[in-house]
Order: sequence, then C-alpha cells, then structure tokens
Amino acid sequence: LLPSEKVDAATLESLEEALISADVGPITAAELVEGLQEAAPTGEETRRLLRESMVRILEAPENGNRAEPEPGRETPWVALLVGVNGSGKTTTTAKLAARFQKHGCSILMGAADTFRAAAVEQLCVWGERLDVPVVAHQSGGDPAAVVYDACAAGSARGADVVLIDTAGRLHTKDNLMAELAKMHRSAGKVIDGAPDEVWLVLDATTGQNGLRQAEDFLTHAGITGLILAKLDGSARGGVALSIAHRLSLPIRYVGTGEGTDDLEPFDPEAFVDGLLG
Amino acid sequence: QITERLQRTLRALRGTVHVDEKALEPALKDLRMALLEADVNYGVVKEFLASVREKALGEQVMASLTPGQQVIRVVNEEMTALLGGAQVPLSLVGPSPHVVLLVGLQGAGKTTTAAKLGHFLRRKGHSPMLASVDVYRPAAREQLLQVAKSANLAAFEGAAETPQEIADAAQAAARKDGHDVLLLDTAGRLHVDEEMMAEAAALSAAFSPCVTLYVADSLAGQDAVNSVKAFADRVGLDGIILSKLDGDSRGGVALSIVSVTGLPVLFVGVGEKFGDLETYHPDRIASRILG
Ligand SMILES: Nc1nc2c(ncn2[C@@H]2O[C@H](COP(=O)(O)OP(=O)(O)OP(=O)(O)O)[C@@H](O)[C@H]2O)c(=O)[nH]1
Ligand SMILES: Nc1nc2c(ncn2[C@@H]2O[C@H](COP(=O)(O)OP(=O)(O)OP(=O)(O)O)[C@@H](O)[C@H]2O)c(=O)[nH]1
Ligand SMILES: [Mg+2]
Ligand SMILES: [Mg+2]
Repeated sequence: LLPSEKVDAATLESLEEALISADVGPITAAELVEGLQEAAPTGEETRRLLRESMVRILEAPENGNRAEPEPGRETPWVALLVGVNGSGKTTTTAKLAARFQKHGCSILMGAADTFRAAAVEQLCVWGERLDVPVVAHQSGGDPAAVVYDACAAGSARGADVVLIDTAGRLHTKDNLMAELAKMHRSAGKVIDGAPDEVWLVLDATTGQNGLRQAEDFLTHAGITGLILAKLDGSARGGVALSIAHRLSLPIRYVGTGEGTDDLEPFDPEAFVDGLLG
Repeated sequence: QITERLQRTLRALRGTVHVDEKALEPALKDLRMALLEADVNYGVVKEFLASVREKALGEQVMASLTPGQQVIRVVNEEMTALLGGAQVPLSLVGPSPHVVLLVGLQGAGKTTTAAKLGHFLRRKGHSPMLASVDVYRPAAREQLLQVAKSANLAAFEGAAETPQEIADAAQAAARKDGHDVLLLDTAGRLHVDEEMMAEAAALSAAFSPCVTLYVADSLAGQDAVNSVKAFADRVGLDGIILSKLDGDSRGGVALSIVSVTGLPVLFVGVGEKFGDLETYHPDRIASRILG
C-alpha cells in the first residue's frame, strides 16, 4: 500500500479490529472507522486522522480541565471515590492523597467502606504510610455518617482536601446506589457545594459493561469524571473512550501500578496511542 | 436480545425451505455485533460465526422448525457446547492436605472466593483451612482472616514473611490440625509482571497444588484471554471461577476463556458473602450472553 494511495478496506478493517480489541466497543469502533471512510484519507493520513478524532472525543468533555485543589483553601475540597467491586478505589484514594500532599495540601481521608472485610484497615495502612489522618467508624456503620464526620473533621481542622473512599458496589443494586446518593447528600450538608468531584474508578480490564456502570453511577451518584486504574496491565481501557463520547465525562487520571506514586494525570494523546497499539 | 434481533433479521428466511447463504449473512453480521457487545473476544467471535455458518448451511432443516428458527437453534447449541457441555466437579485427589491455589488479576475476587470455596467444601464434608500468601496488599492477610472468621472457617495465622514460608507453615499447620484441604489465597498480579508470574510459578512448583483455580472477573472485556492464557502457560491452571455474575455484565468473557483455554468453569460467584457461590451452568451463561 503506497502511503499516498487511498486507504483500502483491509486497512480499515484491521483498524476496526484493533479498536475492538482495545475494548472501544463495536459500535464506537464502527462509527470511528466510518468517519474515516467518509474523510477518504490516504494510507498515511488514515492513522493520523483516526488519532485526531479520538483525541477530540477525549478532550471534548467540559470538566476535564477543572483545576486540582490548591493549599490554603477556605473550605475543604471534597472528592468521593466510587465504582464497582475491586476496581481500585481504595488504592486510588491513597494515590490522590499522596499527589495532593506533594502539592502542599493538607489531607484527610474518610474510610466510608463500612461493609467489606478489612476495608477500613486497608485505608488506615495507607494513611499511616502517608501520615494522613483517616476518619473511620465501627464496621457495619452508616457510611453516610462517615462522610458527614470526615467532612466535619476536615472543616474543623482546616484541611485543604477530604478524600472519601467508598465500598465497591455493582450499579445494578438499587439499595447500594441509593446509599451512595445519601452519602453524596451528606457531604453537601457539612460543606457547601460538596462534593467537588465524584470520580468513578474504572478497571482498565472492563468490557462494554463499563458504559452501563458509568450511566448508572452518573444517574445515582452524579459522577463528574473517571479514573482509569490498572493501565499498567495489557488491557487498554477503550471503554473509557465510549464513556467520554456518550456521556461527556472526562478521564481525569490513570492508575499505573499498586504504589502511591502510580497515578498520572490523563494524557489523551498517550492514551490513544495505547489504544491503537 | 440477540435471539430477538436474530429473529427479526432471519424473517428474510420466511417461506424458504433451506437456510439460504445470502439470507444468512445479515443475521451473522447482527450476531457478530451482539457477541462483541457482550464482550466475547474478537477472535472467538470469528471462529464461532464460522462454525454457526457451517452448521446452519450444512444441516437439513427440521420439519418442525422454520429456517430462521433453525439458525437460532444452531446458535444456541453451538454456544452451549462451546461453554462446556457438562459440569466438572472439583476433584481433590492425592495426599492430604490437598492444596488448592487461587490466582488471578488484581481485584478479581480471590480472597472473597477463598471463603466461598471453604464454605462450599465444608458443607461437602471436608475440613478446609485458609491461608493468605499476599504479603503485598495492605491488610490482605487481615482480610482473609476476617472472611474466614465470618464463614466460621479455620485460617492460618503466623509470623512467616515470604509467600513460600507462609505456605510452608500453613501446610504444616493444616497437616497437624487434621485439615484435608489447604486453600491458598495469592496476591493479585499482572500477567505482564515477570517477577510476580515467576513467584506464582515457583509457588506452584513448590507445593504441587491439587487444583489451581483462576478467578476471572465477569466484567472483563477483550484482554481477559491474554491474562488467562499467560497464567495457564506459566503457572498451570485446572479450572476457572467466574466472579461478580450478580451484575449485568453479559459475561462474554466466559465464552472467550473457555474456548481459548479449554479449561472448565467450576463455579460462579454471585455476591460478596461466603454463601454466594454457585455451580456453573453453561446453558445459563449461554442465555445470558445471547441476552
Ligand atoms: N497493577 C495495578 N493494580 C492496581 C491499580 N490500582 C489498584 N490496583 C490493585 O487492585 C486491587 C484492588 O484495589 P483496591 O484499591 O482494593 O480496589 P477497591 O475498588 O477499593 O476494591 P473494593 O473496595 O473491594 O471494591 C489491589 O490489589 C490493588 O493493589 C493499578 O493502577 N495497577
Ligand atoms: N458483587 C460481587 N462482588 C464480589 C464477588 N466476588 C468478590 N467480590 C467483591 O470484589 C471485591 C474484590 O474482592 P477481593 O476478594 O478483595 O479480590 P482479590 O482478587 O482478592 O483482590 P486482590 O487480592 O487485590 O487481587 C470485593 O469488594 C469483594 O467483596 C462477586 O461474586 N460478586
Ligand atoms: Mg476498597
Ligand atoms: Mg485478595
């Protein structure tokens, strides 16, 4: 295939296969490739045009450029970490604490997973390692009360940042989604306008169910963005592209390992390169 | 879902006597889209469609079915057969205590599954002991102790520091206390993490598990076959446990894993409590994937 010839069907099909294999999803993949066909690029333009269309999708959502919390705030900036079981919420909470701490912020974490075995202990280990206080209650307690207390403690201490870890929950469980809505309201009762962000932590290995997760967490928990965890594996997290496209949600960070330094601000170009392989 | 869509597409076959190749193509195109949306691996979908096409065109249309119904029946049969027709039991043979090793990616559900399996085995008359060799994740061993306690199961607790030492001590304790099964919960690991895969392989070599089970997240997408293949090659696997099937994931990963590895699915996880483990029914998974 000469670079200056019109791209052929086989090349388009292999691009579509690459997108599907990266979990972009068959419908989004077909739309992206159809867009290419209409633009009728040459062989060498094809990949560049595809990259650009994907980067545009990822840069489009509005709150993608919302600022990170800065030290010296009047009231605490509050974020809730939510998502399905095992996606990486607790570890991500610790990573965010480490990151904002490096920026000079004073941090407090809320251990609002009062359900799972050793969930509070897990976050407390991170709190000790980072020298960040953790607000926690008895296991089995009301998670909304932990949210309330964490926000109140943050306010009382003049903390810049309050990060709240929540229990994993499948979006199909109405009572658990209602619990999350209640936790959201609790934050707002203590601090005006809280939470500032509600971030869905999505496992990069997630398939098309990720779109269902995002839709339901948007409806019930008012998520304001995504964090894509476990991108250090071979899964490329393509469903996040579909989520950005259909729900106009920004990807804020990516998780690249199990340590507190393994968090990076989202880079659309690098992410698209990863998807296209 | 898929069946309804197929029925609509296959109406073109109404009034025909044979499954016509040309009329079959739009149905297969529809089926391809639906299977990919259900997270069945791209390559597995290709193979599946090829075998459906071959069977649908090759078969004599049954008198009782329309050609359209015939195709749907072929799809269902092929899917169920691929998913592993019969139920395979957990086979514990060899010297006691039988070591059952649980492996898989981070967050798949191994620790929770260890308690579920222990509960299942005890109800079958076994005396299991649980042990965690996850020395990495904060409070991992504490989590294992707590889930064991809530399920009223024996768990190993000791001062050992490395995975090999812990497993050694646990094995000795299990033997001494008369347990016939030792369930070893391992740390989540990436199949691209050479060091961690070597650790898992070394554990397997040292303790010759009776059964090594891969816990697979049923929410997973296209990449899942890559990790399970790597675990099968490096560590050796005897079976699969599919977790989080209480969600609304279509579970296409089940078809991908089974057709690529040939391994049986032994159990499915349907919740967070130790009782939330069910035996695997391929026909139920088939109808879930086919919507
Ligand atoms: N490789 C890798 N592992 C990660 C990453 N983020 C989290 N993990 C691991 O994933 C597993 C689950 O992480 P958790 O933080 O406990 O996940 P969670 O969402 O809080 O889980 P639940 O509270 O049980 O729902 C742990 O083994 C983490 O170390 C990541 O970016 N990369
Ligand atoms: N809904 C549901 N949740 C499950 C199921 N199995 C496990 N979980 C949840 O998934 C999350 C992760 O489970 P763990 O047992 O900690 O997973 P793991 O594989 O041991 O994680 P790592 O040790 O970090 O690799 C927890 O919140 C569990 O309660 C299941 O079948 N259904
Ligand atoms: Mg957690
Ligand atoms: Mg574990």
